[in-house]
Amino acid sequence: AKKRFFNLYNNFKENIKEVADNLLKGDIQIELENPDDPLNSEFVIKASPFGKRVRAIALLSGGERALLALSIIFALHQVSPVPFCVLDEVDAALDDANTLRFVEFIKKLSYSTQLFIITHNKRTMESGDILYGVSMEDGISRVFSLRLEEIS
Amino acid sequence: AKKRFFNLYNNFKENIKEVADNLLKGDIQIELENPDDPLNSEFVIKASPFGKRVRAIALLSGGERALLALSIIFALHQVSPVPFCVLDEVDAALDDANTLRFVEFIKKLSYSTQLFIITHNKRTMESGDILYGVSMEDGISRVFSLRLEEIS
Amino acid sequence: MRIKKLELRGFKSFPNKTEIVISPRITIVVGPNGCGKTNIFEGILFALGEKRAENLRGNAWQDLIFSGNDKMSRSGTAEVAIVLEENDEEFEIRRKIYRDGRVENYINGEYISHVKWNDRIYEIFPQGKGYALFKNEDIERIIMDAPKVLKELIHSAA
Amino acid sequence: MRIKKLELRGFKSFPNKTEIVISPRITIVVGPNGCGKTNIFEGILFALGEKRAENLRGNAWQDLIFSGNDKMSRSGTAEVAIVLEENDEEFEIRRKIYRDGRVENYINGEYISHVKWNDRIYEIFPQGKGYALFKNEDIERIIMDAPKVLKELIHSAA
Ligand SMILES: Nc1ncnc2c1ncn2[C@@H]1O[C@H](COP(=O)(O)OP(=O)(O)OP(=O)(O)O)[C@@H](O)[C@H]1O
Ligand SMILES: Nc1ncnc2c1ncn2[C@@H]1O[C@H](COP(=O)(O)OP(=O)(O)OP(=O)(O)O)[C@@H](O)[C@H]1O
Ligand SMILES: [Mg+2]
Ligand SMILES: [Mg+2]
Repeated sequence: AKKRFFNLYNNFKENIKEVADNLLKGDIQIELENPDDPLNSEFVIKASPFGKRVRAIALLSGGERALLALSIIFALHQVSPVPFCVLDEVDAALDDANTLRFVEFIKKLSYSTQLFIITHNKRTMESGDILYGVSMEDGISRVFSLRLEEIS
Repeated sequence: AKKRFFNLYNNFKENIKEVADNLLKGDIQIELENPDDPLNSEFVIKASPFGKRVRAIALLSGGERALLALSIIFALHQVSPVPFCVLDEVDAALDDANTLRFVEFIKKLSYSTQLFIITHNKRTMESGDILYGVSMEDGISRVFSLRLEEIS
Repeated sequence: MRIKKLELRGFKSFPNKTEIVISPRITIVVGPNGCGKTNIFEGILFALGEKRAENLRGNAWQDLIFSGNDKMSRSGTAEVAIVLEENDEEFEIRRKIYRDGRVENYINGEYISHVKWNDRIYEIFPQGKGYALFKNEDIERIIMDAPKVLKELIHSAA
Repeated sequence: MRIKKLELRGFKSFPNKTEIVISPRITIVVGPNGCGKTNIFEGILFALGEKRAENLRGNAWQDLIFSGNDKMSRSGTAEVAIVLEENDEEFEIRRKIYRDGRVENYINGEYISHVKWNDRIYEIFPQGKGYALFKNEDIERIIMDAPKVLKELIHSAA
């Protein structure tokens, strides 16, 4: 049992390292709070963007936290895949460079996982193959198909 | 005392109505929870964008909540002014149209109140008269003066 | 397993029947503040078995029924349906809210008890939906809960 | 009353002395994620009398001192100063954090007790700073607290 645990544990550490390299551009470290009692120990997560020594999650910026959350989600997804993922404005705090990384990432992910994404962000918008616009008139919402040419 | 209370109370209701018209494009209603005991009563806030009948604050969208919060802040400011206002990415949830309203509003406000605004939004950026860019290298932040021509 | 389409009728700001075809890969939804995008997100959450109206910004289930205005009267019920495809076979899950707050569940048009229905949803999402559907406001919660979630996940998989 | 400039030295990601001139009207700060913008915001909060390190994303005051890395060693202290102008007269408020967690306050270079210093800040912000300095994450709190804050404000002004 201990062997199986460490197998999955190390596997996950590798998953999240890879996601962190590409998305957060930083290190995400998973540790056991109590290494002498691994099967009962709580987990500890530390993260720091490349070039920064600070590891406490509390010190991360708004955009860095968004990327950390996404890295956690996507790494969990590799361990325990779900058929589809629905995201509502999760890219709101990302700057231009990080938005591009996020878009690259979801494009790769979409080969194995269906994605339904609500966004205000033009870059994210451009990654879609079906595009819908929603409008409201007199308190009633309507949905329209959109073509990408009209938007960019 | 009751007279003074109602004076300020009605005054505030007018303040926030004016802000709501321009910023939220909606109604913000302030009511007394207990109209028979006004001096001890709690306050109740209801809001609904124009054209929508729903008044419960819980049902407002992300962007509508941001505008409601800003309307409250700016209406409070008219009752009890502060010399300066520091805002950190409060425009993150606003769409293009609402960002323009927000920018118009802060331009007016800046005649009587100093504003220091952190943003990722290009429209908001354009409203500034002093512009700073922050960058980080090797974990060290540096601040640079920027000219608006370089950005747009 | 994939979603083929989503249907909303009488749900929040969608009084009229609205059908949204879902791409096998990436579907994008855009629009101004307050137009109804998160309402669509909440429609999906609801269809997939959300147990508490509070998580969909309602105080009670009936708050999720289109409340009506000058142009259109209040809806009698709110319905959300999702058509899923698994092993080349389509099936539809549907939930309906009545004005008295009752919620009924259907699979392929057939009424089904809450318990049986939850089992079916659990087959689609064995780890729970918390990590497949999330919005901007969930980011802090995801970071804070991650150590516990991770421990549970690794132990249950081991 | 207006702010003329802000100075940071050894505070969070600003080990070098950084002077930021503040516009009489609108000053804008931009930059990529994680570059230090909110750190500047927290510097202003700190200078204006923030009482808890936790509100500035530190567990203790000394966490707010530049922690050092391969390129530059940890700072000995963190300092933030604000130069204010009132009735054509300039005065400077400054706060300093030491590695042992001690915080010292100065007005115009003169050491001053926390109590006297709080009184001075209170003159600038009689209603408290909660409604003059806020970030995106505060939006929910502002909406939730508004009924109480409003009641207090109207009653104290009446
Ligand atoms: N039961 C209901 N009946 C009618 N309208 C409703 C109902 N519930 C919510 N609404 C309306 O839906 C709107 C909110 O929509 P939603 O939260 O989906 O916006 P959004 O597109 O996500 O906007 P944002 O970009 O600001 O997040 C509100 O204006 C509210 O009035
Ligand atoms: N005591 C410290 N010493 C050194 N670096 C620190 C210290 N405290 C915080 N930092 C660094 O400051 C960075 C966070 O900066 P900040 O929160 O100001 O970013 P930001 O510009 O607001 O970004 P965003 O646009 O994502 O909100 C973190 O990467 C963290 O490593
Ligand atoms: Mg929304
Ligand atoms: Mg920030």
